[in-house]
Amino acid sequence: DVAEPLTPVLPDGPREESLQFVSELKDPSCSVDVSAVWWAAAGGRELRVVTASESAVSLWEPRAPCCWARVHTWRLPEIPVIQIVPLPDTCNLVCVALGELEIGEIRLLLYSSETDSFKHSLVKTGNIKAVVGLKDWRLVSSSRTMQEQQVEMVSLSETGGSKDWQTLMPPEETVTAFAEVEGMREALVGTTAGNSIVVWNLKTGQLLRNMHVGYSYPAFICHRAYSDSGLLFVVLSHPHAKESESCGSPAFRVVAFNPRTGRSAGVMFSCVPPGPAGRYLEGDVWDTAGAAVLTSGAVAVWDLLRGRCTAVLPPGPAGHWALARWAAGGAVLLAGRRDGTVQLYRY
Amino acid sequence: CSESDLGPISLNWFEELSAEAPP
Repeated sequence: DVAEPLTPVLPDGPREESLQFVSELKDPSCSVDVSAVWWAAAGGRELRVVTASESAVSLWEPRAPCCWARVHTWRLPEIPVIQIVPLPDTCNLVCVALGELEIGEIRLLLYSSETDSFKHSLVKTGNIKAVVGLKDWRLVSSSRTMQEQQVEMVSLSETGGSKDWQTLMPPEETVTAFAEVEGMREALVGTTAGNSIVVWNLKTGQLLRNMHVGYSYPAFICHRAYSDSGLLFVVLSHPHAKESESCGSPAFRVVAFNPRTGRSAGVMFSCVPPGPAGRYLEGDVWDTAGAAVLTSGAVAVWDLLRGRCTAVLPPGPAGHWALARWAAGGAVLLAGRRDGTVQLYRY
Repeated sequence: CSESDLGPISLNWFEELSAEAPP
């Protein structure tokens, strides 16, 4: 458990921020996702790691110094786990999406103090295309039948049930991702398969805006949104983007939208460092920090407002990185390998 | 980006669009 020295490969001079190795855990199963959750502990709450394999989800608690112990495993043998859905500001709760090819159901995994036992409960079934957890124990998902698309928000109860449902007006195109607008409890944005940004009023269910952003950067998905000075800023990524001569291989982009006019302008562009790093595969955003797994097996971190790569975790002899997730308000990066290894880094 | 690129900006865009959009 000695801090591992890093050799970041940076495109433009010395790093200003860096990643500092903190600890490692190893799940014996192949990882499909990793996340961090707050969990009640003596005298307060503590950050715990959640690892997901195809048939089980495990909760890990910190044991000093720098060690992790698995405290519970929820067995989910019927349908493969696809992803963990982060629920901000919750405690003692894990949300997972299960399915084959696409999400077929969403479940809550939790500890019940009433029965002093761990349990899981079904929240939603369907052909679910996108799901996001919002503040205040809310979950939004889009699902599609042959005839129509359904977008719904559910309010979750602390016992794992669903308290209240709100239907949101669906856009014509399939919704690919959602992001809550930070600081605006009733505003939600989504990206669509038709290269649009859509905006909803969560209280009324109204679809307020459908803003097309052109086909220059196809198949983007939204990670984060906030409103400032009358503009809506959205952080996008391009999971299937190819390298172009003018701007290299794109990872994240910050775009400003004027919701009144539907016009947009690029604010900042974050590229994969030149060299053998490869292309963007998948990533996570917290505040102004973006982290992504690249096709080379490295994890790269960017300051999104400056468009600058600040650190790179190269693939080690033990294998390629496959997962990169932020935890604890962006202060901790979880990097995961398919073999079940998860390393925590302080950023 | 400037206001001329993006058109007239309103600080109350969310409330205004909610009032204008179909219920």
